[in-house]
Amino acid sequence: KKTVFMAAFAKIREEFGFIFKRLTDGEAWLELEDEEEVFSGGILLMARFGLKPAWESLSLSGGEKAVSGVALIIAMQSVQPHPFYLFDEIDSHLDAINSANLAQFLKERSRAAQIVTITLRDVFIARSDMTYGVYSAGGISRYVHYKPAAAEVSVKRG
Amino acid sequence: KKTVFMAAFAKIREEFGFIFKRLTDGEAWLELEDEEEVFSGGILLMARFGLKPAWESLSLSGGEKAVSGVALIIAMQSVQPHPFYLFDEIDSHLDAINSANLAQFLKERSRAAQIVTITLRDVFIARSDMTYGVYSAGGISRYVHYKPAAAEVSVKRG
Amino acid sequence: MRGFKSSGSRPVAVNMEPGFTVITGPNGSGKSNIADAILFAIGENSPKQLRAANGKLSGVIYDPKKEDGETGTTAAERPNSCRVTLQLVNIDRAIPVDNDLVTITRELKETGENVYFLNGKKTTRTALGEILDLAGLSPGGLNIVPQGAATKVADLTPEEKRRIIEDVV
Amino acid sequence: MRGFKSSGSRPVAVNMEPGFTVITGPNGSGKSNIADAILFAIGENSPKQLRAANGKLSGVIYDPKKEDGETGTTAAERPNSCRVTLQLVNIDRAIPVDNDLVTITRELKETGENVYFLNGKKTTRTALGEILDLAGLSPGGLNIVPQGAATKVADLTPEEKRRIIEDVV
Ligand SMILES: Nc1ncnc2c1ncn2[C@@H]1O[C@H](COP(=O)(O)OP(=O)(O)OP(=O)(O)O)[C@@H](O)[C@H]1O
Ligand SMILES: Nc1ncnc2c1ncn2[C@@H]1O[C@H](COP(=O)(O)OP(=O)(O)OP(=O)(O)O)[C@@H](O)[C@H]1O
Ligand SMILES: [Mg+2]
Ligand SMILES: [Mg+2]
Repeated sequence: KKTVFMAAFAKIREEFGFIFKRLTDGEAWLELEDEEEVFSGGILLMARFGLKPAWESLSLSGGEKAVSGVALIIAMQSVQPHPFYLFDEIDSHLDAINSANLAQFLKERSRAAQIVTITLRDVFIARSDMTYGVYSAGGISRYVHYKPAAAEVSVKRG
Repeated sequence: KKTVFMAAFAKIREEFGFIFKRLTDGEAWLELEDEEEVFSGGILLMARFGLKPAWESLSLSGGEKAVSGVALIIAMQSVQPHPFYLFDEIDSHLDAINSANLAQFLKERSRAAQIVTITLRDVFIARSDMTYGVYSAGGISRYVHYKPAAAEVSVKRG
Repeated sequence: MRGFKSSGSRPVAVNMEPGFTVITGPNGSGKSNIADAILFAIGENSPKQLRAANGKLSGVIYDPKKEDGETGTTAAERPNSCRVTLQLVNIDRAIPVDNDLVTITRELKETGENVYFLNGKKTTRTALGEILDLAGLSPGGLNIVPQGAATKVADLTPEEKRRIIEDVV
Repeated sequence: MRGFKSSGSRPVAVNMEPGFTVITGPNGSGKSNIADAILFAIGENSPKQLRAANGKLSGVIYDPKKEDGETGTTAAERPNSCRVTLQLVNIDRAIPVDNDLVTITRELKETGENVYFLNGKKTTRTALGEILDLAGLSPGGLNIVPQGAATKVADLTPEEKRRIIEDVV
């Protein structure tokens, strides 16, 4: 049990560090509270943004938590391949720069796997291969799709 | 106790309906689960958006909950005057139209009371009387202020 | 999708091509309901995870709520079942089934009865779950990230963070 | 603010005029810390509400974290106290104090000792709380809405919704 856990943890830790560096101008890492008795301690998520000192995830701001959380989730996904990935509004607390970095990162990852993101922001729409517009007509959802390169994007009431 | 509660509830219910109508193209209301034994039941928040049927708040979407929640909070604030109001990122789950309606509503309310909102979106900045830009220099926050009418607004890394 | 949440009682289809797909639209238009439909098709049974109305699994069946005398249209009868079909390209045989295209269908009747089909043949939730699990597609899987989950992960205590990594293995 | 969270060890001031003020800036720049500073000044004691580091009230004192040998600057000593001053225009006498300007100061020492001042005169948290409460300014008040509160209010059960309205009266 411990060996299996440690093997997965090592892979997740490595991926997490790599992804976080791609998403931000800082670095982040995972620490085991108890290296010997792994299951009697937890895991600390440490993150350093820009020139600021490093803080454990519980002391980060709302947006810093969102970026760290997304990086950890994507790192955990790497343990096993999945047929597709779907993210629902992971950008809602991110500022313009973090949103753009995340959109760019997912666009690159979508070369190797199918990635679907639900979003309200143009920064993701602009980078998509295909965009679905959903709107409600009398309580029933309707779906239209278009390739964003041409269309002027704006979110309208259905 | 019941009479005091009912008087406040009546005021909150009226304000809530009014505010919700200003923020969206629908209507919403509060219902007592038990009109007789008020304290043995709860309060239902019903909301109808556009042409859709009305749903209780627990069945609404993320953005619909955010709009309903903000309307209820502002309605509850009306029971007693406050020297100022401060809202921290109440627009993060709202689409472009709901954000613009909310920004406009708060701008109008700010004529009678001081309103401060923390936001990442331009739609609020454009309507503000004064904007504070906060950025971090080596872990220490610095504050600059400007009147947005002239400035081209964008969120930059500190 | 037919009769699933806000998709209405007529069948609708959403085709996603490989690469980077974005779903956008106004608040409440039905974006997250697409994610719920996928979770439903692969066997998710929790009303809370599916955000089913009234906290019951049958709450995912399309409900036009016309009973209170609103302007009823003819299509407004509440269907007594809902059905979601998920088609996955399987050229790389990631799903241990010998077809280029794998079609999964789940139908839920108002009575609470569930019926699952894999490539047109009736199957059980458990049998389907075993096959999909090998391909990394299960209701509790990390590849579908619901609204609000990213910030919640960072707010977990160190103990809880260790547990979610234990669950991954 | 002096020595409060990310405001650093030198005093800084943020002047807000009447009307509609917007605070913006990158993630983690210190926007929500301004809201925490206001809550702190009016008597909030919960480390959780103030999002104090390490879950202790003294976690709100500026911590440059230089102890691990990073490039230390001279100003990098961790102060042993923090102080926040809040000035409110009181021309309408909403706050029951006979001054056009009301100045509230709270200082917290690393030892855990708190000192409160009202217009320069020392006072206690309780006495200050009673005066501010009459003006609709209390730590649990509805006029300061933290990040994420709006969606949480809609997610409350009917019972919880009744209770928050009971608390308002
Ligand atoms: N005691 C402290 N000393 C120094 N810095 C601190 C202290 N407590 C918190 N911080 C810093 O303050 C930052 C959080 O600031 P805050 O929550 O105000 O950000 P924000 O501008 O609201 O960001 P977001 O847009 O993501 O919500 C953290 O990154 C943390 O590094
Ligand atoms: N069983 C049902 N029958 C009909 N409509 C339903 C049913 N269940 C939910 N809905 C509707 O679906 C809507 C929610 O859709 P969804 O959560 O997908 O919105 P969304 O596009 O994700 O919005 P947001 O941007 O706010 O997150 C609700 O407003 C509700 O009216
Ligand atoms: Mg949604
Ligand atoms: Mg914040």
